[in-house]
Amino acid sequence: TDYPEPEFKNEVYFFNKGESKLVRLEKSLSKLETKTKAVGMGGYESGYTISGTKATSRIPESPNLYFIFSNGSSAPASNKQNDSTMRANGIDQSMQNSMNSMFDPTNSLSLYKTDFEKGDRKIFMQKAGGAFSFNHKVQSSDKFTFSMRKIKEGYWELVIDKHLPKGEYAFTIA
Amino acid sequence: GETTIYSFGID
Repeated sequence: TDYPEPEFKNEVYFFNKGESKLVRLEKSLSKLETKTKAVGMGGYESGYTISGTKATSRIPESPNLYFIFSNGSSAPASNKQNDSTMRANGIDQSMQNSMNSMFDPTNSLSLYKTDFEKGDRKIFMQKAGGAFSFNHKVQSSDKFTFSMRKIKEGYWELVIDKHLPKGEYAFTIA
Repeated sequence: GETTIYSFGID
């Protein structure tokens, strides 16, 4: 298998293995928000919000899905211009690489199927019904397991263990 | 802090 080097490091990419192509995922930032509904009723939510109901990155349904993550430590300098600019600023590539290699995504990445609320996607860490709700159970968004295979220094392949049905999904980085 | 999220849809 030919593993391409991604344009951006420390990002999760979809890996089209058949064509050896990477597809960038929709990137967003979110704070963990906690919401308590109606004082004393016990309705409680905590989670992340992603704006819009559909991700801009689309992947065709397939029984085997692969993603990659690179922290750039084994990547060759992408271009000379960039390299000399960094050197001029006192940052050399090898120093940059050793800084990058400190981030190991093993055990830091999680995959969720997103829920929906008011036109946005949500990842619930915890969600509990109120006092008059029939559902007192604390729930979270559905989480999927995957395995991470180290391909080379600073470069991992994520293999999704389960068939993912049509829908919206998101990786979070802890 | 903020968490980075990478989202995608399966069609």
